[in-house]
Formats: sequence, structure tokens, C-alpha cells
Amino acid sequence: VRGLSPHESQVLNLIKSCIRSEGITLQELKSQLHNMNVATIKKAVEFLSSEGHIYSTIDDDHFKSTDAE
Amino acid sequence: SGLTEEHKRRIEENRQKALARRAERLAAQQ
Repeated sequence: VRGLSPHESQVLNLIKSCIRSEGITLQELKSQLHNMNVATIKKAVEFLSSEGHIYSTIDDDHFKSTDAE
Repeated sequence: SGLTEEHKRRIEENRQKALARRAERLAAQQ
């Protein structure tokens, strides 16, 4: 996606790949993104959320992409 | 799905807000 850093793209792609209606948890992102530390993942999630690429679902720990149905 | 009505409502509300933010950002880039 245009305007995203490699880390942000990686986080977004992982969130997009989750098909559950409640989305993916921060814990799952951490366990799958071994090249990133927690602070980097949280920063990417905050940026993606502020840009409207993702949103929180059932609570502030679950995320889904606006591109997914 | 096992989601409650309250969860479904929250998800849809946050999705609409995110779509609005996305549209806002895209418009600003034009």
C-alpha cells in the first residue's frame, strides 16, 4: 500500500489475512512478527488505525482491516 | 459466529469510523 513503511505493510497484511469476524489480536501479531518488537508493532497499529486502514473490533486488542469484508 | 449483538454493533461502528478516516486521508492527498 502506498505511503506505508515496510513494517506497517507487514502488520497490515497480517491483519488482512485474518478471516475471523473479530479480527486478529495484538498477541497473535507479536507471535507472528518475529522481526519486530512490541513497541514497533504497536506504533504500526496506531498509525494504520489513524489512517483508517484498520479498526478495533470487539475490544481494543482485536483488529480488522477496512479492506476485508 | 459467536459474537454478541453488542460486539457486532461495536465492530460495525468502528468500521464505519475507520472508512471515514480513510476517505478523509485519501481526499487530503488529492
